Amino acid sequence: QSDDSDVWDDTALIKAYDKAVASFKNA
Amino acid sequence: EGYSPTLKWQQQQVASFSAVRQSLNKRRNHWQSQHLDSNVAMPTSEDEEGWKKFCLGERIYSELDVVSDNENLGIDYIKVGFPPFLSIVSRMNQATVTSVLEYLINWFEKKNFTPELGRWLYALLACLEKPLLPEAHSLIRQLARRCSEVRAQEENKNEEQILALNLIICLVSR
Repeated sequence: QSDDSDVWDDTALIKAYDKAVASFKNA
Repeated sequence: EGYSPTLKWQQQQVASFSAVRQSLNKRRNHWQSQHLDSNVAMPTSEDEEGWKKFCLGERIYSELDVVSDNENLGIDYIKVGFPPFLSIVSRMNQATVTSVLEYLINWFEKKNFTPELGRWLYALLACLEKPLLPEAHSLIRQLARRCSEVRAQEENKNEEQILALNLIICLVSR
């Protein structure tokens, strides 16, 4: 598994949520 | 029909969510020790109204119209609500996570879904540690039922909202 330190800043949970919601459009 | 996500999408969300929870656990100690900005005043665990205002902002809480504030270049978190920053949620113990989840679900039982609410619900679900306590179990089932109810009432397919509701239903049920 790649190191995800770069994306794990203070906003990581917000980005994870936004990404999950956006992903539905491509499903 | 047409509202439900595919099984493949659901499985992807469960896998991603699991990875998010693991990363959160790994970094919780680090973020707990980070300095909080002076404007972040986290309410006490029992302060239901305080937490609703903190998470959703005074505008949503007081049901005020959103007025564009051109002269203010910075974000006023008191007005728009504090997002679930890691430096904030990492400071919440399990009792507080469960209480805030309950407060926001109480809010959602009577009010509309908003993106701010969705972000907080997702973040709090990610913070819940397993094994789930019976009250947490009951709460998240209540949350999924409410999401399902709101989704069923949605006639004009406000797409963004359906996607967010689907995500929460999927994470709770799977």
